[in-house]
Parts: sequence; C-alpha cells; structure tokens
Amino acid sequence: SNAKTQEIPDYAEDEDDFVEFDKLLESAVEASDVRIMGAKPVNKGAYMDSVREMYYKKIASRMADVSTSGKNKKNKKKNGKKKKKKDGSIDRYSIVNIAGSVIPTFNPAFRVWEYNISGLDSEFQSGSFQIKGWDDFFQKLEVNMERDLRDEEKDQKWSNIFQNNRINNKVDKSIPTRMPADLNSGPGYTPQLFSPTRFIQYYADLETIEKNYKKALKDGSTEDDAATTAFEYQVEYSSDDEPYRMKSLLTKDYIKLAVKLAKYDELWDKYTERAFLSTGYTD
Amino acid sequence: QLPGGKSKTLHGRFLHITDIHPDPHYKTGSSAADVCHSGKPDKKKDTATRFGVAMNGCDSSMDLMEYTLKWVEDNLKDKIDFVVWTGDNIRHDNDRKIPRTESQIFELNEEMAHKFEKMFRRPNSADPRDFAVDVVPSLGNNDVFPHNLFSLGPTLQTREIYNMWSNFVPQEQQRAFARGTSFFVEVIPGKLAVLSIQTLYLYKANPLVDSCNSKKQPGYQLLLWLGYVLEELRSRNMKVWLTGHVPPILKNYEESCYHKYTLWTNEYRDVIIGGLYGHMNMDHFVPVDGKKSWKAIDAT
Repeated sequence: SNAKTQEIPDYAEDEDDFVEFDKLLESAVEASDVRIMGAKPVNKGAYMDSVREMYYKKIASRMADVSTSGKNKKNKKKNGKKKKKKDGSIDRYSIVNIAGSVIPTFNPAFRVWEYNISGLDSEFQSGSFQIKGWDDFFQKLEVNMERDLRDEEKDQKWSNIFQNNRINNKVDKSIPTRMPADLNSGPGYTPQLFSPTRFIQYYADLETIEKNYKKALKDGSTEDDAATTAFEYQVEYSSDDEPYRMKSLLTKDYIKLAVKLAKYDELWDKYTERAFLSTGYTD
Repeated sequence: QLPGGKSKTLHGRFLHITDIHPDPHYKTGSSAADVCHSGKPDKKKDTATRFGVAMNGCDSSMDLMEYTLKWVEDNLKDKIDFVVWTGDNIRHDNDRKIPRTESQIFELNEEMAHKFEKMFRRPNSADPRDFAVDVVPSLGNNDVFPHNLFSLGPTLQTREIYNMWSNFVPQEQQRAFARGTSFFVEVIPGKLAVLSIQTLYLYKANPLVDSCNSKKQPGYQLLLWLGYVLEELRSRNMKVWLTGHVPPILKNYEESCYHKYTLWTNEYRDVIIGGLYGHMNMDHFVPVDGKKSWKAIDAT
C-alpha cells in the first residue's frame, strides 16, 4: 500500500497485476486443495483460463504496445502525462515448464526433451577443458553459509534499533545481484550448446488400452500377455507439430507462442486439449 | 571419454517424468467412488480398471506404474542421457480406512528409488553410483510426512531420504543434502548440471514456511545455497536445468519466496536453461517475469 501512495511511476504498469492475479487464481487454489487429496480434477479449465489471462494476454498486450510505440517513434503524451515506454525485452522472462503426470488425473504422460549437443564431442576429444572436483567448493560453502546465517539475532536487534537507518539496507544474500552486462544470455535464450530444440510428449490413452486389453483377453490371451499387448505410450504431440509449431524451445519461442495463444481461440482450444492430455476434460 | 576410463554416449535427449503416485491398495474391479480401494462400482465409469481410468480421482495402479517404467526401459532407456524425476511417488492420503504412515511413505519411496536405480545403473559396474543414465530425483509434497510439512535437516526424514537416494546424490554433497535436501548432478561432467530443488521450502502449503526473508526460514537458506551453487556453475562456465516438484508460480510459493526464486532464475539466465516441475498434473508453461519480481521486492 505504501507503493501505491508513493509516486513511483515505474511500478504503475504492474501494480494491479498481483491483486487481479489473486482473484483469478482463487478457483485454482480450490482445485488444488481438492487435488491434494487426489480427487477428480476440478476447475482445471478455470485455472488454465487464468494462466491465459494473467500471463499470456499480459505478454501479448505488452508486446503489442511495444510494437506500436516502435512505429510511433515519438513517445506521445496522453492526458498530459508522458506515456511510459513499455519493456518488450525477452530477457525479463524465464520459462517454467509444468509437466503432465503419470497418475491418471488426466491420461498418464511424460516428456522427452531434445537438446543441442553439436560440437561437444570434438571439444571433449581436444581435451580443451578440465573437469574440476567439487570437494573444495562444498567445504567452503558450509563455512560461508554458517557465516551468512550466524547473525540472525544480532541483525534483528540492530534493525529494531536502527529502523530506516542504513544498517537496514545491508545486503540480503537471498536476493541475487543483477546479471553482469558483459555476460551473454544462455542456452535458454540464444541457440547454442545445450539449447532445448524440441520435445515429444508421450501419453497412454487409457480408454484405448482398456479396450485392447479386453479384446486380447477375449481372444484368449493370458492376463499378462493381454496387458503387454495392450499397454503402450504413444506420441501425443511434438513441439514442432501444427497448429502452433515451435521452431525451437528458446524463451523467445515460448513468448511468441504465449502471444498466439492469447490471440487465437482455436489455438487455445488445442493447447488446453493437450494440457489435459487429450482426455477431452472441461470444467 | 570421461575421467577414470569411463565413457558416456550422448543422444541429446532426456526424460522428464513426474507424479507417479503408485497405490499398493489399488484394487482392479473396485469402485472409483471408494478411491479404487474397495466397494462395488455402480456404473462402468466408476470401475477401477487394471491400468486406471483418466479423471476418476484414483491414484495409479501398481500395474500402471510397473508397465510405465517397463515401457520407458524398453523404448527410451538407451536413447536418453539423463532422467529428471520430480517426485510424488506415494499414494494420496485419501482413504480414512487406510491412513498413510511415515514408514509406508519411506518404504514405497525406497522401492521406487530401487526401480530407477536398477533400470538406469550400469549393470556390470561394482560402483553403485555408476549410472549409464543419470537420474535426478526431487521430493514431492506427498513424499513427506505429515503431508506437505518438511523442515530443514538434519532430521530423521532427511536422513531417510539420503539413505534412499544415496546413489543419486554425489558423495561430496552429503552434508549439504542433509541440511537442505537439494543437490545437483553433473549429467555431462564439467558442462551440464541438473539441480534438484527442495521446493517444499518455498511452498505456501508447508506450515513451516512463513516467508523467505528471515535467515531462519528454510526458503531463505535454500536460496542462499542456490546462489552459491549458481555462482560456482557460472564461474565454471557450466549450464544447468532447474528441477523440482512444486512449480514456482505465485499461488504455490509464499510471495517473497516466489519473487526471490524468480529473480535467481532470471539473473542467472546465462547459466540456467529452464525449469522443469510437476505437481499440477497438467502440461503447460508459464513465463515468469523477473522485472515484475524486482519491482515487488523493491516495493516491500
């Protein structure tokens, strides 16, 4: 609430997001409470809709604003105020991949990821790098962490005495420093060694498996033979499949996909069908 | 060729598997209304079939678990470089007649660990840590007792977990693991690591998690560990996948933990390739925003 009352224009863009986010995901929490007990899926569609609203559509809107402001080179004033320049950089995002499960909440599933290893063998053969042990690091880590954690009581005492004093502004080591500007983005952002290139989503279509199992039993197979014949995982889809083909799996590809999913309902329908592992689930 | 005369063939592929939830009490032919443990089904959709029915609310039958692992062994084992296995290897506590016990949770987790070891270890090696395909497990909220509640170690639970996973956790990380149950594996030595994060220390539903702002909080200590590890990986020019059970979205993580974790993932984007999580049983992705998290942290 302090942030709201202060004039911190840079915060304004996102200020309401968390409040809205909380409301929209309320149904997801309820669903999650039920799910803890392993019950039937509930409100998962509402949860996915909230992901679309709060992540994908926000990104789409930000990207649209960026492209518009790029066309109008001058930062136009609106209602007397200077319109804030939107940040369209991809680097601000990190991708959280949440997987389908083996438990048949929907159809059982897992994923195989493919990643770039080209050039690695020649690098190994040339002996151009050394493999370093970790013993020293872990010994030092223990000492460092003990030192970092030692002063809790002292810290609290001092921070109570020196409220708002600069002693309160000491470094919180659970917060990182900014990434140094001279470092390049990693394999999640630009194509290089270890960049993810593609994934294959496997699933077990339980309805078909049950049909085939029963049929094999009817045809005279033993239970074990019938199970071996009937049970299989198959490819549900690959990341480069239509209708929203991803050329690679860099952060920019996910952001592009998020924008498409925000815009096009037919793509969204396909995406949620896949999210629910082709079970046809709706709330 | 690796040190010690070992060698490893890389395929440029790895497996992510999660939330297996095998249930030893699953009974084929029982009623889904009775969580597939007992009862007579009143209609076809209510019947617990051998491999299960999607969306009927039951855990995995033991057959579903066994045949799934067998399928992986037959079809993927020789084509992948490592396995990311993000936990929840135990049935849900959803049957009042058969409440879960701590020992059952340990036993089934141990059994699952043995299965993965057997499948991916080099069969003829005397070294129990010699894996043809490295396996990097992480702990789910159902793998701990009481449900969701998990404290910093060393405790009985962290010791038991280390015993179960002793062949997965590198030896030099034993002490750090006993405290924070997070660790990493160099799946391509000197080049690529997979970090197993103890996400329960950031998880809102863990009653021991208040925030990530006090040094006594498990989440604070986890983030401290994460920072040192990421910095070392950066200095070694290694790359890393972050993995864990509960995904870092605002509704799962305590707010300060969420923002701080997001900042680490974003400010080490030169090192981190991405994040792989389970828990929600739905296939989707969420782009988290480092800039927003800086603003939230600055504002508080």
